[in-house]
Amino acid sequence: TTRTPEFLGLDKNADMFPESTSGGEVIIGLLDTGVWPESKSFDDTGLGPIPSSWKGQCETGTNFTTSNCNKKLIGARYFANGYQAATGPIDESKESKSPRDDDGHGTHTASTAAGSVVAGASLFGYASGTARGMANHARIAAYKVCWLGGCFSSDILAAIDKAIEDNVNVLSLSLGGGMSDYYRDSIAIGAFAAMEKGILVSCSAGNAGPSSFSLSNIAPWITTVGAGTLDRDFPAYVSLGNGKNYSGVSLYKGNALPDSPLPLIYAGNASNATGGSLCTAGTLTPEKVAGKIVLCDRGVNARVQKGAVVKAAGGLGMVLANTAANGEELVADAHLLPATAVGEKAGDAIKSYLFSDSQPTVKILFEGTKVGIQPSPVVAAFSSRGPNGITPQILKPDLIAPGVNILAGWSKAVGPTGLTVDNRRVDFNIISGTSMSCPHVSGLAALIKAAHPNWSPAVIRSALMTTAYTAYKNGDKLQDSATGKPSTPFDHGAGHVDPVSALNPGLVYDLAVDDYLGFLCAINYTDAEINSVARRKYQCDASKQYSVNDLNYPSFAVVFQSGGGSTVVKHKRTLTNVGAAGTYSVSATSDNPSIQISVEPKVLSFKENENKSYTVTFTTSASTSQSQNGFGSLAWSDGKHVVGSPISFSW
Amino acid sequence: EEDQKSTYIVHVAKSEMPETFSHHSAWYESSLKSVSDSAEMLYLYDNAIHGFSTRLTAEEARTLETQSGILAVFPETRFELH
Repeated sequence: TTRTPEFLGLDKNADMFPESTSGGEVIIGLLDTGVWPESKSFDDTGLGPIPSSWKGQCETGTNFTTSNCNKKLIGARYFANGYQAATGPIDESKESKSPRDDDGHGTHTASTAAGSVVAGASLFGYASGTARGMANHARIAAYKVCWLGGCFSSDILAAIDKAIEDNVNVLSLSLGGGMSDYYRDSIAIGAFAAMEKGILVSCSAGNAGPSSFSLSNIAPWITTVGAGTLDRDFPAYVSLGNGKNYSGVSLYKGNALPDSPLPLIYAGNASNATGGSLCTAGTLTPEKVAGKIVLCDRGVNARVQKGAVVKAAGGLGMVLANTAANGEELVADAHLLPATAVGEKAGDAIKSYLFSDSQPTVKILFEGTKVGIQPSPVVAAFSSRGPNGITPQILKPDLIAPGVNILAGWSKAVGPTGLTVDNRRVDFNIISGTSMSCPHVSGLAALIKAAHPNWSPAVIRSALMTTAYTAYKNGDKLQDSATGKPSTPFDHGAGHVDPVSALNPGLVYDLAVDDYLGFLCAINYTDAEINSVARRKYQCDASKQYSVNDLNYPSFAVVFQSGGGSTVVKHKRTLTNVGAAGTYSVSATSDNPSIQISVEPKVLSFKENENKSYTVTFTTSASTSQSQNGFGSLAWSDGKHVVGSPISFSW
Repeated sequence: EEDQKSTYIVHVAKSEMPETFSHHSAWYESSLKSVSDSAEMLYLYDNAIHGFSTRLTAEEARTLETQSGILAVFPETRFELH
């Protein structure tokens, strides 16, 4: 990726990460659409021998042989038995029955996590710079589980099964389904086994935001990653015939529009179809759009497909307007025709002009790449949101990372829009999603693993979470793109990842397999359900009181009983000192005056590697019969480190 | 619909393997054959779960779930890229 290394502070602190030595020992496995091995991001120049721990291999198949692997791309496998059983034999004229990536997504995520340094990267000149993965010395193992027809759980489980056997250190999954109980969720179950082997599993939170309860991959042994913006934008202005200008974004490169203004038409007025404003396939009347710029509403079909529909109907350009579902969030696309995306407010203003002027005209002005955009990061509107619908006492997502307009490697089998009509081929593409934020965290976790080889997956996640930030440098709280208001822990979890601080978190919240087994007892799983998840007969101790509130998680999700009077909820935690000996004091805040937070003890003194426990008591005097939420934070500090935890309150 | 085969993930309590079997794969195969002559394993899982995936009718899946040592039989789910 370009820009994210700088945005995350990796460039100025390169000496803090012992990447060039131990970094090469870390292996990141990615379950995705495969890999385009010829991408420069997988050049292995300068890398040492493949780690001796590696047991994986490079599988052969359509247009893919063992010689496609090297010291960077050390493993490539594909899993299609479930896919073929469900949909029939793979048509090798349409997709590669091999680890080769025909989609681009897998190449993008793999290069984001651990791509080598590539100078002069860009998409049509946009986002130009030196691209690199977060852990650019780490090794990549690609496990192809997603095909034209989707990603099937039998294949995903087989890939996790193999990745564990192959000895990956980090698993990155930029895919998911809806929320389901952990014992039914193949990713959750596979991740449990991986976690037991010391593998950190990082998963995308989903793109179903900004609706509440829209998360996927929420098991507590998974690191769940939401998405935020960078300080980079690709402005493309809309200049209306009435003299008003509105800002939008675009990655269009190609034939320029005429300098003179062009007629503008609303797609809804150029279609006889219901929902004609959405510019879905075959709904525009060519006679009405020919030679014009068409305003299409966002939603239902892919943004880039709308551009293709306008182009096919003879339109010269497109203005893509957000609706309430997306608010002011702008996602740039490499459209096939001159096009720009505008927010809901601008879209409404442009429509108002369209409907009031008898001969509306417009110009689109493409401005290229701008950096230094503030505020940033902003939580992406699409990023899935809490609360956690399965276990409300576990706050998810865990954190956010860059996931909007991310440039990374791409497959040469497909154009940057992914549309079949797109014949362009690019080395790098710019796309958005929690799919893009997840491999950022996977790569950063690999960096931390390289620096601290003995840290458990839970400790690495704790370090990433407790050092994440929730405010801009000026002190203002992180914003939510969906609302323009401050985001909450249901949107950003612990906050935005800060890898430099995560290297030296001071204190961490560790979790071992037994803790998670206790958690399964606490959520009243049956013996069979526990056995399905944990692959062992585990008898919950009937004499023991298990509590989800006591899972040693780096965040707090406090659930009060509604309708009652004063309610008290206790959470217990244990901190481990991974820094020098020191004395830490606690502070806690709540945005709800009816909630009191009491921590015992208030001061903890640690020797090196020492564990200390504390109890937090949350008391509310609020009596509510309605579902409500509130937020707060708790932090331990020795003056040098701040070990922060977000808190959510739910009634 | 009852006759239509779908993919199922079968979770097995490996520790309950009868002593008559020398390897768990043989036990899994035997359990599968007890409900369907034609069903074949798509995958045998050793690390991510204990169990296997296969194509079964709904009736066969229900029957398999009642077999000794079978913890659960879940229909396959489809995931999407994010």
